[in-house]
Order: sequence, then C-alpha cells, then structure tokens
Amino acid sequence: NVAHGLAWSFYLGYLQLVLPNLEDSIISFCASHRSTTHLWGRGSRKLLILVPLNANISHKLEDEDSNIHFYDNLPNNEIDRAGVRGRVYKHSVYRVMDEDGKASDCVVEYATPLLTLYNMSQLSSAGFGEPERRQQVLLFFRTLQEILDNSLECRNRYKLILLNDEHEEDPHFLSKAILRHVQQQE
Amino acid sequence: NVAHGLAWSFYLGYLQLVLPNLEDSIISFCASHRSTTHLWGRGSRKLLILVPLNANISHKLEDEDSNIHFYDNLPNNEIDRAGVRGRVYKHSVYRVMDEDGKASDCVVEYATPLLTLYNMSQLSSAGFGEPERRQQVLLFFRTLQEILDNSLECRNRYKLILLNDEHEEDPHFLSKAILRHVQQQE
Ligand SMILES: Nc1nc(=O)c2ncn([C@@H]3O[C@@H]4COP(=O)(O)O[C@H]5[C@@H](O)[C@H](n6cnc7c(N)ncnc76)O[C@@H]5COP(=O)(O)O[C@@H]3[C@@H]4O)c2[nH]1
Repeated sequence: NVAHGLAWSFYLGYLQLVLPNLEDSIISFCASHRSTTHLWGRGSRKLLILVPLNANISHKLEDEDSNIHFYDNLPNNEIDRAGVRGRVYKHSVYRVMDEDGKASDCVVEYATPLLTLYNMSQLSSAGFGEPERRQQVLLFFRTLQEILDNSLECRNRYKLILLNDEHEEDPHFLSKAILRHVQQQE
Repeated sequence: NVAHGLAWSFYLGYLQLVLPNLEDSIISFCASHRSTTHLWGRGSRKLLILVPLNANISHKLEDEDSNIHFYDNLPNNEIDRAGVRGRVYKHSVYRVMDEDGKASDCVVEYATPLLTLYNMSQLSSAGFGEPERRQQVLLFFRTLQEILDNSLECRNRYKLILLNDEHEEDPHFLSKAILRHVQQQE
C-alpha cells in the first residue's frame, strides 16, 4: 500500500523535523519584515497542508487562484541528513484574499508525496492506475491524520486540508477552502 | 509494500529532478574551486547512492570512516515544488582516501528513504519490524535499480552501492566500498 509508506515518509522525513521549528521561523520572519504592516494580523501560524483528492498539484498556488499571492519564504532551516550537509528545509508564505479583499497570511503548501502518487498512476510500470489513485489519496490522508494525532511534538502546529475537487470550476475554490479552515480554528 | 513506493518516490521526487543537472553542477563547482589542485583528478562524476542493508544511516559520512572528509557542497539547485518556492536540492562532495592516502572526489550520499524504513521499523504503530526491514531494503534496492535501468534521463549519472554490513568492524569499510565502485567504472 503505497500511500501508507508515503504518509509515514512525509511525517518521519519532514513534518517531525520542521513543525517543532515553525513558530520560531515565523517569529524571525516577522522581525525581518517589520516594514510590512498587518503582517500576520489575520491568518494562521500553523502549516496548512493541502491534500487534493485528485492528486492534482500546482507548483505555484497563485496559478490556481488569483486571490492567492506569494509573499516570501520563511528563513531556511539547515539540517545534516543522510550525508547531505546543511540540507535546506523551508516554507512559503502566501497572502490569501477573501471576497472583500481582506488578506490573511498563511504558511501553505501541498502534500508533496501526492506528486509521487499522481506520477505513479500515469506510468504503467509503477503498478497502479487512476481508479486506485483516489483511494490511495484517502488512505494517505487518514494515515497521516492518525500519525499526527499521536504526535506530541507536532500537536497544534499544522492543519490538514482535504480538497474535494467537485467545486474546481469556481476560480476562487482554493482561497475559500483555505480561509474556511483558517477561520474554523479561531 | 512500503519499499516499492519509497523507491518510486525517490526516483520521481528526487533522482529524476536532480540527476540531469548533476554534470552542470560539478562543472560550475570546479570553476568556483580553482584554487584546489587536482579537484576531481580522481573520483567519480556520478551520484553515488549508498544503500546499507541494515538501513543504518549516518548524517555525516566522516562519522563512519576517518578516511572520508567532507569537502564542500555543490551549488544549490532551486525548484518550485508543490507550493514551496525555490525548494533547494543539493549534494555534498567528499574526499575519500585510499590506504595510500590518495584522494578521490565523489558526490556521495545515503538513500534517504532508508531513514524512513529504519524509523518505521522502530515504531510499533507503523506496522513492520526489524526482521522485515532487511527484506524491504533489498526490495527498495531492486525496485530502484529496475526503475533507473529504464530511465533514459538518468543513464550513466548514478551508481547504486549496496552495503553489506558483514564487514562493519573494519573502520575503513565504507571508504573501501566507495573506492571499489568508483574504480570499477574506469
Ligand atoms: N537526499 C535528498 N535530498 C533532497 O533534497 C530530497 N528531496 C526529496 N528527497 C527524497 O526523495 C523522495 C521524494 O521526495 P518528496 O519531495 O516527494 O517527499 C518528501 C516531501 O514530501 C517531504 N519533504 C522532505 N524534504 C522536504 C523539503 N525540503 N520541502 C518540502 N517537503 C519536503 O518529505 C518527504 C520525504 O522526504 P525524504 O525522506 O527526505 O526523502 C525524499 C523522498 O524519499 C530527497 N533526498
């Protein structure tokens, strides 16, 4: 079950490493961006992890929704990993506008392992096709949710956002989904 | 089968992205390190990927063998990936000494997904234990070998080095294994 291993890999090789440092990265980011007013006045200080059911992932969020703007990257976090010295881990900050034009600052990204699921489903040699892919995304989501629920060091530092693709013809589907989850936690 | 998915992920999410650029990175590295004599006079311009059967991975190769010295990192390769802008991919260059003290320059690292296999085998919640782990490492190695054999864009740009842990009490086991593989291809 590919999704099971990818969820564990995402947690053990990434979330467990980066989530404990997220708050400090945001504090340091705000200190170096003082000239921007209202930075993080509204928004979320959790890592927002997007999990689209169709595994259809963009590399730039603004390509998906014009109400989303790339703002800047959080400071680099360098960690020696498996022989690579100072491997860089970082996240991107986006400003997400609501329908009244008010901006919320968020650290948001897609769950990268879904790219692997998507690409595997396109290659016959990889052993599974498009019908199984949706099931695998759900299995990835549930496995990851369960792992994170039991993780003390990651508690309250993330939000998993499952994106149902039924409303994709709405050009502001993504910004609305993000804002709905951000407001939910306030 | 966790190893199957991790092998595909390692190829689709990493090797396929970085191997086509490796030669250019090395050329650019040599240009910026002209003061070092004999740089890459001896060694390999392929990515050497270490796959230890016991999944026991170090974060710094010199911790494993005093005949290995970290030299410097190749230039950063920045790619927009799944919402992370300018995600950094890089490799480390090591100088590996033979028993006569002659140095070979190599781009070498452990296969990172083995860290996931190792950690999963330590957590009862992840669903598999130490006895299965060795089998999973072999499955990872064979699956990856097969994927890479069929990859036109990665041809001749890597070397997979399976490390049998029987000689681990030899303090220079790792440098000898690396040099044996490097000399094999000449
Ligand atoms: N040596 C090495 N250097 C790299 O830069 C690198 N980047 C990825 N990988 C390995 O390739 C495979 C595919 O990567 P993917 O990005 O889909 O999944 C990654 C990704 O979803 C997430 N992740 C890891 N590092 C980052 C990062 N810097 N930014 C965002 N996500 C990351 O956590 C998963 C597991 O990471 P690793 O367990 O380090 O091994 C990966 C994986 O086996 C790398 N391996």
